[in-house]
Amino acid sequence: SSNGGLKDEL
Amino acid sequence: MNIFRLAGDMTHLFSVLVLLLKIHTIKSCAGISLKTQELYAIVFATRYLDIFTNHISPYNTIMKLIFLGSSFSIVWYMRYHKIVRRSYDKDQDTFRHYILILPCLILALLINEKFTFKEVMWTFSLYLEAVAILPQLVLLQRTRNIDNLTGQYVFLLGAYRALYIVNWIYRYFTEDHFVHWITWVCGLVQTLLCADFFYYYFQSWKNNMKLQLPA
Repeated sequence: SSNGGLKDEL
Repeated sequence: MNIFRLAGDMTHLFSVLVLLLKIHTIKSCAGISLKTQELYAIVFATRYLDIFTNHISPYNTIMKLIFLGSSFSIVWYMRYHKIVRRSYDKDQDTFRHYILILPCLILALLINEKFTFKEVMWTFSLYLEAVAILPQLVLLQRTRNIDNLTGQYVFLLGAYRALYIVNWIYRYFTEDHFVHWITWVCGLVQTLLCADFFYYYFQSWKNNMKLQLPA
């Protein structure tokens, strides 16, 4: 899955 | 969260702490580029627009607050603190950093994941972060004697992005997590810009000599 929109990195 | 990501975040955090230590306790910002610090403040302000709406974890939120708070306070110290600002190498720190902002903004408007305000700003922050170190590298090259804290600061900052790249590779294989190609390219550019510095940093460390970049 792509991280499409969900940015869980800094 | 994997070990590479954590190590990347920690080196990033340490780089900021080293800089704050220098500014706060030694009351000096000699060798530090205000231009680069201003760019980082813009980077974090535009990247963390989702800080209050997109909750990932307490860890993420706290780290975002630390990076936002530290970057703006460093700029404040260098510009307005009556002792710290005296040590700023204004005449050497001449890189016209504002010329980096517009191309990054145009590029973000043209090449992005999704054409929304938040996405474009997020992409802009990636482009800008990739090149934000340039004024600092130019200043380092002009500085005859780079003090230890400044050298460590730039080293940690470069190591942070290199570790993030390892993290993306790891996530790609273990989590099926794809980082967008824009992120890859920016991360690579940012790390490569530091590669030259890394070389001289390790040379000086190996030979136990003071760090100095060739003119």
